[in-house]
Amino acid sequence: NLSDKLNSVFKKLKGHGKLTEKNIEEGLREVRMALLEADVHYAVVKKFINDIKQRALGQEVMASLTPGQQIIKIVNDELTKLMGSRHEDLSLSGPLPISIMLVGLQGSGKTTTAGKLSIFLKKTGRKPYLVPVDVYRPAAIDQLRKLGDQLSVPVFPSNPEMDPVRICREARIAAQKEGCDTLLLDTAGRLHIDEALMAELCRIRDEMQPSDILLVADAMTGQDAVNIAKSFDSALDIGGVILTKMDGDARGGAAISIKTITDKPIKFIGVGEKLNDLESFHPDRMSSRILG
Amino acid sequence: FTGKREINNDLLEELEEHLITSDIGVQTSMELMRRISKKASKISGIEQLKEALKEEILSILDASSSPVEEHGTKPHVIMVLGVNGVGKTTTIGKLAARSVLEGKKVLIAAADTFRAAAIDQLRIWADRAGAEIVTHGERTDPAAVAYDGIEAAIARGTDIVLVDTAGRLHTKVNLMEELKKIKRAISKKLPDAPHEILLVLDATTGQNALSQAKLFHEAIGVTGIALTKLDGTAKGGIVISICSHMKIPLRYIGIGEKIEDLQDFDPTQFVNALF
Ligand SMILES: Nc1nc2c(ncn2[C@@H]2O[C@H](COP(=O)(O)OP(=O)(O)OP(=O)(O)O)[C@@H](O)[C@H]2O)c(=O)[nH]1
Ligand SMILES: Nc1nc2c(ncn2[C@@H]2O[C@H](COP(=O)(O)OP(=O)(O)OP(=O)(O)O)[C@@H](O)[C@H]2O)c(=O)[nH]1
Ligand SMILES: [Mg+2]
Ligand SMILES: [Mg+2]
Repeated sequence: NLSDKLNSVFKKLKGHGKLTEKNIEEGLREVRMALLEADVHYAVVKKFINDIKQRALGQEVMASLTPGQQIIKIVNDELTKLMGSRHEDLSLSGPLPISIMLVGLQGSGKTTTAGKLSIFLKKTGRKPYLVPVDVYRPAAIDQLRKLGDQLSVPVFPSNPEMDPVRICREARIAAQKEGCDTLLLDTAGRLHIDEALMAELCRIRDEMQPSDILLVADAMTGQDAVNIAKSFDSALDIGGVILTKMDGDARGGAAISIKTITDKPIKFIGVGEKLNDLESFHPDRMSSRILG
Repeated sequence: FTGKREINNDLLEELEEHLITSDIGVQTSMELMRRISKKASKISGIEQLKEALKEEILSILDASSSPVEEHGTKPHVIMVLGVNGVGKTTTIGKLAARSVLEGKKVLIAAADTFRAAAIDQLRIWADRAGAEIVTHGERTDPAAVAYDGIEAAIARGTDIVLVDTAGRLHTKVNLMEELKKIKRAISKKLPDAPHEILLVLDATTGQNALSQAKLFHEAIGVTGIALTKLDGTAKGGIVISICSHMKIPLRYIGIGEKIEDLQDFDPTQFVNALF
């Protein structure tokens, strides 16, 4: 792992003198490899390594740490800071019923996450209302309805012939009638390069004025994460990100790419297929996972 | 003269960046750059450099390709697996449709008995494709569905059986054991089956696809790969790394959500799309 690699790079340097440009270069080469293997975007890595180098240059080697450990400490600190040093909550402000919109690529976990968020909202004393806005994927509406039934959360009776914006508008009225205060809008997966479908998201946003728009992204996304994040953010001005499938062994470097490009916080992580498997995001734990 | 050399280094870095941002992976990218820089002295410009890279990548992809085995016995059984959300169910719909269009009799076994509405989703695809479907309902034993699917196919003289399985992370030991159980049930009913074990990978996935391929292969023996969502901006370069390490042939690519959005993998087209 990275600690071992860095320690062998710095073996000869133990405890004396400053971190010089040459030995920092060698150490950062290992860090660069680790970040690229973790799926952090090439350009993001380049900038990050440069920033680290400036910070590391000329530092005294701390007595308590090996130079390798010191580099790791600097990298870890910078990564954690980059990813947001504190936990960010869902934005829930606005006249009731508010809307939370879930968007993202095909298969990233939006529908399942909608179910998970409804449990989370119930636990905080709110009354969620699930809205199936995916009229394209076969049985997408059935999927969300079945999750709602499992959780005893009401689900708007969408049908695939309806227009998505109309579904949202009618769902808001229905939610009000049911005494619910928070709509969860489960939109269809789409490519960020699909202009018509991205425009549809803008229409939904304009109609519903969501309190929060969450990009649901797969933790195993590779270099494409920057393209995805940039497009969804510039189209919608997202409020935050939910990183799913974190229960696997993907290092999750996409988290760094997404945060760097959008500067929006990762609010939750999905850690399994069950509806309880939602956790709040911890930047420090993510950093050490990414570094490996 | 020194100037020309400097350009080359920037050029090489640019090419390496292109490889890495295509998800080819840093190790495989470095290896590819090593191979072509040996030839770089004979190369006079960026276009030739790109062509050299394309040739190297093609040789990796060709080395791991192998034709689908025609064994002539019925039914031909294809088991489809992969992690969550990659496009297994949709790919089965596409494969079923193309086989039906070729005049084949197709049966789909709905062995994802776990995820909400998985069976409803597959039923719609079977209907669109003109294929039969065998299902036991949610929360039943997936191995039993697979077994019954094969049994029905044998009885009806079906040509092709497609077995859909639940998405599962390759790191979950109990779920990988379930997959082995499904395979055993299929073999029990039809000794040489499954004839194809198709791993579905998402083109937007990064280096984790290598771990997926390794662990699914170790657990159950993958005979082919389907790479989906190539209609996005991701290049799917990780398959190059997989082919160079594991020699598993890439059979199909998914290029959209409609029933006709499936193509046979064409290495030359794939490599040209990379650049
Ligand atoms: N292991 C794991 N699986 C997850 C997680 N979140 C979702 N899934 C699974 O990922 C697959 C896709 O989830 P969906 O909720 O259907 O994804 P989606 O984004 O709604 O898909 P589309 O609507 O087609 O775009 C399902 O098999 C889910 O069970 C997670 O955090 N961990
Ligand atoms: N753009 C695009 N979307 C695809 C492609 N293949 C599948 N999809 C979409 O990806 C999403 C997930 O597809 P599924 O077939 O449900 O994936 P799965 O692997 O069966 O998912 P689980 O069973 O939940 O693990 C759906 O929205 C599909 O329409 C493709 O080639 N291109
Ligand atoms: Mg969905
Ligand atoms: Mg499926």
